[in-house]
Amino acid sequence: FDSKEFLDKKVAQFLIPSDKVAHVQIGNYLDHALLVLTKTGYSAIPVLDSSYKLHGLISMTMIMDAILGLERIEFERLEKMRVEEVMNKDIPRLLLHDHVTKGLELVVNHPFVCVENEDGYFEGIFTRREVLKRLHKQVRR
Amino acid sequence: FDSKEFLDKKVAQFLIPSDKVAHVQIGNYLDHALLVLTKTGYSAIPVLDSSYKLHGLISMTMIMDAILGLERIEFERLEKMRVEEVMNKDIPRLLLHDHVTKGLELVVNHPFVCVENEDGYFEGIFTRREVLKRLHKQVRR
Ligand SMILES: Nc1ncnc2c1ncn2[C@@H]1O[C@@H]2COP(=O)(O)O[C@H]3[C@@H](O)[C@H](n4cnc5c(N)ncnc54)O[C@@H]3COP(=O)(O)O[C@H]2[C@H]1O
Ligand SMILES: Nc1ncnc2c1ncn2[C@@H]1O[C@@H]2COP(=O)(O)O[C@H]3[C@@H](O)[C@H](n4cnc5c(N)ncnc54)O[C@@H]3COP(=O)(O)O[C@H]2[C@H]1O
Repeated sequence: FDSKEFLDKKVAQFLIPSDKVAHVQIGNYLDHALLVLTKTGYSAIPVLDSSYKLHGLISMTMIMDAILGLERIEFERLEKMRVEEVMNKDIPRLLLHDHVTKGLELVVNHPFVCVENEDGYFEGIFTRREVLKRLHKQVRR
Repeated sequence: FDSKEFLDKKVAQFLIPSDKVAHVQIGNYLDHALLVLTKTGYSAIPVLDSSYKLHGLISMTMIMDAILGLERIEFERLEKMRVEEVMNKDIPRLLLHDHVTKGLELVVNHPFVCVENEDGYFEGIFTRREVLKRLHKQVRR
């Protein structure tokens, strides 16, 4: 098992590029976000603005939690609340030239980490699956 | 980086035991399952029966997909449909004495894998986080 081959790499070599990443816009309403999550099948996705700047993440759980009233789930609120009121803005970020070890540390607690360039523009995502796929491949030899 | 220390282990040493795992029962209705998922914050959890036998997994996405009508999300159907109509029954399973390498292969494509005993009774779960935590710890030395 040659960990050097695995660990000397950069985040860029594990990247799922932005054009392959499902996302929503900060101005979208929650009913639209819920539809995107349901149709793509992802449990959480990035939130961008129209110039592709990264703003946060939104998940199924955050949406449901936001409309959970005292007596019932208040589904009508989905058309009234926006993504930016509910999303998680406090998210870790990686740069393309970061060492993969920095990504590994972050995916211990995050299923995926957004990758951006120096100006905060979204480049893609770094996922647990990409790390585990390569680890498994090396372990098999 | 001593992979032998990591890879000679059994699934049992990485286990999150059943008493720590949120789950629902096969007979529950979808509104109850949605509430459990929202309150615990997990995107998918095991489905058991009253004798703790493992039947499948249910996720937020599976529930939303099941009530997605042609014109709108039909939230009233949550009280009419049951977990067993919607859950994924076709899931991989691990045994306590399996090698961790078998678990590693499965978590490439599954965020977690249910662990059972020989009679199909639920023992706990094997998660990506437990694997990555230990990998990261070894990489740091
Ligand atoms: N359509 C699909 N095709 C193939 N496999 C699928 C899939 N949807 C889910 N999976 C599998 O399930 C894992 C968890 O997905 P989840 O949506 O909860 O969590 C995902 C999701 O929140 C996000 N993600 C992954 N790929 C994405 C994409 N293309 N666009 C937006 N978000 C993505 O990163 C998290 C971790 O992804 P990761 O790949 O490590 O792990 C994925 C992958 O192994
Ligand atoms: N309450 C919490 N406290 C601390 N961290 C939390 C958390 N909820 C979520 N996370 C973090 O988010 C990851 C993805 O959670 P998710 O619910 O999508 O996906 C979870 C969930 O579907 C299931 N899972 C994990 N622990 C569970 C438990 N105690 N009961 C039921 N299901 C569990 O296994 C999947 C992978 O879990 P993993 O630990 O690898 O990865 C978790 C963990 O790193």
